[in-house]
Amino acid sequence: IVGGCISKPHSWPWQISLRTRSRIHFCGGTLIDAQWVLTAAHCLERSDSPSAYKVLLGIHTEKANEPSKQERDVVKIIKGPASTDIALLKLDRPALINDKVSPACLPEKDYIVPSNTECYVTGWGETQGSGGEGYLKETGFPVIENKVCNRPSFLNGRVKDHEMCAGNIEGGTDSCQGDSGGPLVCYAQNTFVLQGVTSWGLGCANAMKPGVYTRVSKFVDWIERSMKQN
Amino acid sequence: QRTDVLEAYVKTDGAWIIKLPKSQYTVKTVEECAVKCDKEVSFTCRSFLYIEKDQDCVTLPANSKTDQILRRMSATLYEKKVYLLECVNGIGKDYRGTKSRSKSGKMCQRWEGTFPHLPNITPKTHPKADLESNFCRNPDEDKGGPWCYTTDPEKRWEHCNIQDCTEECMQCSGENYRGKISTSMSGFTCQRWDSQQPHNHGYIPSALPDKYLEENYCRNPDGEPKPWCFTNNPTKRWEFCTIPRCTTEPPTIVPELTCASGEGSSYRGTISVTVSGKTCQAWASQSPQKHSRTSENYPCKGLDGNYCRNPDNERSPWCYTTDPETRWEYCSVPSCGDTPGPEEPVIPEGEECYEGDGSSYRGAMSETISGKKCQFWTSMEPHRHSKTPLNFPKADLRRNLCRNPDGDRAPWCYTTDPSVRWEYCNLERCDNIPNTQESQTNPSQTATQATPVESAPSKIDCKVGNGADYRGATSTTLMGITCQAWSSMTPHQHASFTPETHPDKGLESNQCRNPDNDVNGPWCYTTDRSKKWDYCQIPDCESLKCGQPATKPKRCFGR
Repeated sequence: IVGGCISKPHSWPWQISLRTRSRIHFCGGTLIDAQWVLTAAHCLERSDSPSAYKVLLGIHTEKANEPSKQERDVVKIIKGPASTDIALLKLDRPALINDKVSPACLPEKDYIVPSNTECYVTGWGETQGSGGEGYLKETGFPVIENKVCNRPSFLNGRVKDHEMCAGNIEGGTDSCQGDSGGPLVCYAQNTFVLQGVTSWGLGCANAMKPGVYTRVSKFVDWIERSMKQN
Repeated sequence: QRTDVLEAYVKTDGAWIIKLPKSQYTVKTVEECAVKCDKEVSFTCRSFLYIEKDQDCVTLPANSKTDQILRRMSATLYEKKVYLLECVNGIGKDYRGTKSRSKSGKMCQRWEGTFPHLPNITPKTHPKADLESNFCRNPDEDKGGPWCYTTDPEKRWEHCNIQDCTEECMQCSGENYRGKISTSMSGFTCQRWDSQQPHNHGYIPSALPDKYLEENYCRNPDGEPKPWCFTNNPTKRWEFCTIPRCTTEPPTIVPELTCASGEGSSYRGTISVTVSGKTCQAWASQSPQKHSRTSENYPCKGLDGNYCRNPDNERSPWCYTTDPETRWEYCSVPSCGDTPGPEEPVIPEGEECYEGDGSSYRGAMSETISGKKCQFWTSMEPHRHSKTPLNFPKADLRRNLCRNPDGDRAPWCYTTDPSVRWEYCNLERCDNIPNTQESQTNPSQTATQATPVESAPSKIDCKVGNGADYRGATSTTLMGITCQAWSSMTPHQHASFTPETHPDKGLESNQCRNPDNDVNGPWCYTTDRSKKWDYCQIPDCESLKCGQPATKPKRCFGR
């Protein structure tokens, strides 16, 4: 996360760290059910084998030495529809849900986040020297409607309907490498709803180049069908 | 028909005007109050106040154009649309707008004034013509429309050239266009803003109340060069609309040349250096910084030369810099004395709550109790008000953050919803926030215990109490060992708990159950020879509310 600030420990209890077998953090993810994590498909390019991955929950630092840490193996990978950057991971056994580990809510099917809504992205990714390395960081910014985001001076038509933009038009704060797969949550009626999966951007925190997130509401049917069938 | 009478009025909750003369009535309905206003004889009734609780009805000659609006709970202001119009119908005999400059730009003389011209038409000679202040009027039904005596000794009077109401036109980039054109420039019918067919989009009318996204009319809610709309053609997501530019010049602002008040949107001075001393880039130039703040896109914002300006509601005048390493910076334009001091750290480490009446609250909440976004304290849109940083220097009236500058009972703010003037904020008092753990267990939002698998795959699998009624899908023990099917006798023989002996205990397949009401919760026989049975790990529904963290996040906004 470039800019933003270090989060209060465990204040985003659905945030997970996706790690290699040797426990190196390389992507984020979101707990959406005791035994299921949502992440980005491009995070799983290094291997198709579930055993290549580990999931850490209930942690605040990248060192992950907190007593609240829970570690799970991945037993199943379910990638989203073709050319979409979303995937489901099934854990070997349910996470213990408590005040440091609990799921984010899924949005309604096809819900479109209103332009200018305040949303938050979190992760242990690249900070570009903006401080907080090694700690879970957060930053908040408004959603930018695809119409504006696809302007020539912005991302020039690259953003699809099943994606959404969020960020500061004048740059300075954004998600970045290592945050991929993590959650973009938006706040409404005292509840955080998972609206985006951190996916891609043109650099990080550049002006008029907001971050692009997979629009979760377009995949609610796929998510529920996949969990039910598996 | 009675509700039609309200059609002629614009409603604003939480608003109040103190003005004499007035008439007071007791009525049963708001429609009755509207009828009282329509039939008022002692003055021209331009608005009325209705207090539902007390069934009070107060008719008034004033409205938000002529008088200051105050805050009041459970009161609603209804203003007659005809007296809010800034355009003329026909020759403008009933024009009651507030334009006060003649067509050549001369300031109008006050109607009861006698200098520089001794008028023969005065409020006394024409009591019904509402010859107020120095506003343009047409008391003698002049064919040329509203006029006024001018303050120029050489020019006794002059017409005011006010826009015709029926003329569909726009000013500047059409951000305030409220017309009814609903076809795009190549003839497509516009899609309704409250519809997601054929195009999904994020311009939700209820989320952007101050953009007037009505029906399928062309609008400009996002700073485009002119109004546009989503089209009903599936292959054409959106398109600009062709809307003629008004012949009358745009609303004049009082240019500030030496200092900037509020956010500095009216600053038109010549400072062109940033706070760190960098030279500003010309607005017409795209180098070294490529940008969209051009005078074509923002025709009425004075984007000339390389002068510091504030075209887009930033907190003060700024400019792109000629330093390739620094995209943009605020400028050192002196404030006219009405903005709070330098930005202090806004979010105190503690919880987001307020002490006492909230006058000391300095947190970052900017949302009202009903979820509306707060209006900037320095802005007069959509609600004109007097709670500005200049009038309340000690109240920290920063950006659009919730504050309590006037000793109310809790932090509040003006809302961006034109029909709701103000509301209390989405904050709790610190002393009545129960222990954070409990505060999360709002029974109404507790995840319900997982019902049988087929019907509730998305329900989060959890148990209530000792899980005697648990029918979820978990089929592994605490140690991760797979459960043995209840009907199976291998690897463990057992006769006590089978589907036959306990038909009503849901002993399906190998899923964890609690047929013997074990106090520690669901269990199962295991497939591990060395371990006959073990408990399963099923979370308590009580703690399983999605999206509500036990520890409230900071929510630091990335600005």
